[in-house]
Amino acid sequence: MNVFRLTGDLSHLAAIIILLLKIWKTRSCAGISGKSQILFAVVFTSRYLDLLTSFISLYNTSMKVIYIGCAYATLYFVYMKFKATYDGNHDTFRVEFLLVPVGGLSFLVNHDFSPLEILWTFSIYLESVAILPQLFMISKTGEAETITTHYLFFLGLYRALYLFNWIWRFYFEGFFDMIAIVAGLVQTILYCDFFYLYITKVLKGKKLSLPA
Amino acid sequence: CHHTQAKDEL
Repeated sequence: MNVFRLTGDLSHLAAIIILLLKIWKTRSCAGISGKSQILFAVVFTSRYLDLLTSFISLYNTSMKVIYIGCAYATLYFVYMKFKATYDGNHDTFRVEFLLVPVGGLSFLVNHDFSPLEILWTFSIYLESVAILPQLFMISKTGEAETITTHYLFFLGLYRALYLFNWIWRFYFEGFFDMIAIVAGLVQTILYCDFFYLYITKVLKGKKLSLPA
Repeated sequence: CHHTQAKDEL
C-alpha cells in the first residue's frame, strides 16, 4: 500500500458515493447512463469473485463489499426506485460493441487460462471502457450537471492515481502487471478530453456544456 | 506467480 494506491481507492470511493448521493438527494438519475452503471456492476462482480476464495485483508474485503453494494444500489436507483427520471432515450450506446470484443480479448490475452483469472481479466478490460456509454450520453445531450462532472472527475482520477501506484510498485517492489497497466492507461486516456473540460470550465464555476 | 499480487488491488 502506498499513497497513490490509497488516494486512488479513496477517489474511487468518493466517485461512487457522490453519484449515489446525487441521485438520492435530487430524487433523480437524469443525465446518468444506466448502461455504464450496469457495466460497472458487471466489472465489480466478475473481479471480486475472489471474495469467496481468498482473504487478503480487512481493508481489501470491506472495500470490495462496499464497491459491489454501491454498484447494485445505484442500479436499483436508476432502474427501479427513480426509473421515471432515467433518461433512457439518450442512453443509446450499444454495449454489445464493448462486451463482445472485451470478452474475446480476455480469453486471448490473460495470465492464466482459468475461470477466475479470465473473469478478472475480463473485468479489467471492461472497466477501461465502461464509462463510454456515459461519455456518449453527455456528448449527445451536449451538457452535464456539475455534480455529475465531479463524479466523472473522481472516477477518472482514481485510475490515473493507480498508474502512479504501478510506477511506485515497479520501482520499489519490482512488481508490474502488464494487463492492468495497459488497460489502466487506456482507461485514463479516455478521460483526458473530459479532464480538460473539467479544469477549464467546471473548476471556473461554469457548467459543462459542449459546443453544438 | 507474479499476477496473484495484483489481486490485492481493487
